[in-house]
Amino acid sequence: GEAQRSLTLFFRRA
Amino acid sequence: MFEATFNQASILKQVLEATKDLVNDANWDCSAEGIALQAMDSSHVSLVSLSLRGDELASYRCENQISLGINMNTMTKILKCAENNDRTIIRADDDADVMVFVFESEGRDKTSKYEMKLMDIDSEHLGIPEQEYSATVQMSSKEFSRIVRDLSTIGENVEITVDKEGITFGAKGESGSGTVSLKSNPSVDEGSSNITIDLTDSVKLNFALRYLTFFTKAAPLSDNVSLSLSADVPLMVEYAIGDVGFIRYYLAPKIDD
Repeated sequence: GEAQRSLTLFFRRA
Repeated sequence: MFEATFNQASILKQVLEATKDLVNDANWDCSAEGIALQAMDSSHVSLVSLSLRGDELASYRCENQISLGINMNTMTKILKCAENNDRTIIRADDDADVMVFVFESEGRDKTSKYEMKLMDIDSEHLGIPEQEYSATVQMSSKEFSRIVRDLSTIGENVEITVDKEGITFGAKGESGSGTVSLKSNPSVDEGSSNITIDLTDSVKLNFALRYLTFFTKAAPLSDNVSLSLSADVPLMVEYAIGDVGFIRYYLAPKIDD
């Protein structure tokens, strides 16, 4: 199935 | 000292309507340039980024950078005390624990003043990388809202496909399926869908409609919305706020396990 990714996987912590 | 004056309360009202369903509490980061807000929803799937330029407001001053921790529901309630056309001033002293709202009626015969307690919010700030997108679609914000609403009756997710033909939104559910396609080269006839597509590569991505529904609350801010997509990166949905700034939403895609 399709899993919802977290945004934090794509964006670095500033 | 921070003080921003809006000619009309309606912009702030609309900004709050566009954010309060995603974010309960957020820091309003005020600097000499203007007001910025960045916050993720509680499940860390989506992010809202608001930018308002001080020099495009009726008046603006902010000597020292200040982060104002705001409960968005409380601010929404206070803004409901203003008429849409009221001149609206928001103000906070350095190290203040309240934000002051002043609403002046069009005829300047009524002035209302409210104070809202500020909060300490420990928020996680993310660095959003500059991204070249494979496809950027500009379309009517009303049309986008309509499509999101219609497909939400069918399923929980939407598959967005952008290619040289246009953009297609598709949803599947237990009881059926639906697709809506908009062509990229609309006729000049009035009433055409009037979309423009900037495409370098075709893309097909899946997103949760629940979050797109929250994003469409920004439609009153702008007649147009832009959707930017690339494979395996978050969707960016942008509404311009006149010349004053923008509200951008990011939504992580659903990916096959």
